[in-house]
Amino acid sequence: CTSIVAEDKTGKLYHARNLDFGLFLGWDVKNSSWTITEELRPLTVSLDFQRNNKTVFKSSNFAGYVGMVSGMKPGIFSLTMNERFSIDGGYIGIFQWILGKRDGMWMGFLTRAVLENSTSYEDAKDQLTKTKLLAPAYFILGGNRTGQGCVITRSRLSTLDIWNINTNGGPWYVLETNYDHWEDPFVLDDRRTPARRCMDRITPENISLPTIFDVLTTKPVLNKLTVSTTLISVTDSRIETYLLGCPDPCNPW
Amino acid sequence: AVLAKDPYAEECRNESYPPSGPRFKGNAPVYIINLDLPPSKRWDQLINDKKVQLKTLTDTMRGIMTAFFPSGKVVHILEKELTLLSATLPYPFREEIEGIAKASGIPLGEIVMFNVFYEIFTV
Repeated sequence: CTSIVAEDKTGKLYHARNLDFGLFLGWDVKNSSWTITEELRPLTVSLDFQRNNKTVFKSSNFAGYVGMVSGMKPGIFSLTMNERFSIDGGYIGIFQWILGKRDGMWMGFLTRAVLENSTSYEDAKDQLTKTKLLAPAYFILGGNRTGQGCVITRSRLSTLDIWNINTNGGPWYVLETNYDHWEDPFVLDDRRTPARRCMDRITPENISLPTIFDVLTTKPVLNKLTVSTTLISVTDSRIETYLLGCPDPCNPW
Repeated sequence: AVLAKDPYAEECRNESYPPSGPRFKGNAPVYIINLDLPPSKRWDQLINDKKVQLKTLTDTMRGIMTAFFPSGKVVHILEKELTLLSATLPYPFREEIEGIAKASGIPLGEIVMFNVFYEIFTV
């Protein structure tokens, strides 16, 4: 996955993500594609969760999955989740859950609860930072005013790092793939460097959802695992999800 | 060879929005999920429209596991355990997952697996 939160020169925030999934889950030799990735694409939907006929939050999701991986509370905050691999992974959390130790939360259920119940960027950040999890994750959070954008790097039990935009001389955007931002990405899976190179060319003067879309659809940020691209503007209460493929020649991840 | 330039990388794209061309596979359809409905009923319309695609996916997941454990015993045990796991999931997720299983006709254990796949996969 690749998630970006960026701030333009007026302080307006944009949030976007590529959802990549299906690595090593069946390779279709004939069509040169990952089987699960291809099968997730027709399950991708945009959801509008309503109560009393009013929108509570919106998300981009898979039919049949009740958790959230990308969503927005209109006018308040946006949230995406990127996978974080670790030896201290979710299987340990699942074993503990089965054995009765149930003080951690399932990742998708936490993001859903945050989108449904949190009332501000700070509240969402607090929930995503302090709640124990069953599996490690990256939470990418955007708000509705200047400086409200961050990447929260989570282990199962604690927050390892919070990387903020535009505060204390910080960057004008944060960009997360599937590696800790303070370490180099795996050499065979470096989508971060090309994505950053494209973002740096855009600058805060020209950043917008269309220019972020340009970044996310540039190979190898776009790759054979990419199911969809979601664009979010909290201020405009706008969330758009496009199904994408990566025609050959294209990186398998 | 590992450090060589990525042969498939390309220059940063320009003016690719709105999406079109061979990379664009369509728009995600929009559905309303009514939180005023009982959790077991919230997903009925969506699942009714997508149950064929959902069944294709869960069949593929089962097939991949069967490829690793050809006897089928592991898959059977996993599905049984995941069915039991559903009873421990918090409100309203347990009820929603059970509703999806019922609406799709797919075994509950397979829908649970789809919903906890992230936790299984993060190693």
